[in-house]
Amino acid sequence: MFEARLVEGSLLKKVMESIKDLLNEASWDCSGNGMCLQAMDSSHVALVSLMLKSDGFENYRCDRSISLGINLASMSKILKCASNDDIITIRAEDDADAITFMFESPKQDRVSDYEMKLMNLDTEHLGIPDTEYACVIKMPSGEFSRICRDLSVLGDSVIICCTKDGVRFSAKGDLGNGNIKLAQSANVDKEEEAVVVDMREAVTLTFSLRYLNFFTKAAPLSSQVSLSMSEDVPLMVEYKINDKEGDSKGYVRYYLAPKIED
Amino acid sequence: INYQNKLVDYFFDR
Repeated sequence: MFEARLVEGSLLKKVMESIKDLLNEASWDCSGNGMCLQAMDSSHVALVSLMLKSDGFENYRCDRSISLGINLASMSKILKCASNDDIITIRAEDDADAITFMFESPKQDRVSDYEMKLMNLDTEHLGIPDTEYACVIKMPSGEFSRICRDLSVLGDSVIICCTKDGVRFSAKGDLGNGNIKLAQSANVDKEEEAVVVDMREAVTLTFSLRYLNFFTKAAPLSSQVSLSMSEDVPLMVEYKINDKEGDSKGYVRYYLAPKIED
Repeated sequence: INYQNKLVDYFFDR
């Protein structure tokens, strides 16, 4: 039997919002370590790899590893029935053909449960090679969302140029062109507002803004986002999920293949 | 024009 109880139910709601527009269906791979999900979008240009660690749950029982095939649009609709301050419990029998969600109000005066059919999905998992990235940019997640939204006014691609001075985002199109330069933050008094560029060597890559704007749906999960880049390697965009003490409860990682000038 | 690559060009099928 699999059963996981999440006191901060809003976390699962936000996770669903961060993937439902990019993926149609995916499997939650549940094991003793936690709940993982890895899936590519239908065009195989972007991949989501997310994990909710077992110690982020108030209680977590996983008798044996199981894979729960889910239609994400349906799961997202059911999770919309949960209030932000609800406690969410997910349950599935080992030989399950259905998954149950239970939402409890904080005062336990309102308990709802929803059962959803599971799907048989062949979980084709890609191997993501461990990469020593040439550049890692850490910045406020709201800032990145703003850049992606603003530049998509100009064109459908963004050129991200990372040097030791900082990072520049550029876009051009029929309307004209635009550049947004972020300098490395000097005084890092408030960690989460800082822009930190860790550069081994300069990198310039081009990416689709359409996909980046899907990725920024994860911004409510984390005040910071990191962009990891190397020449001719997919971009990794990571939103870490930490608790109030800053301990890791998991992450949402997006990978995006670059666009190549030909 | 920019050609959009696919992830399978970079990640390996298990």
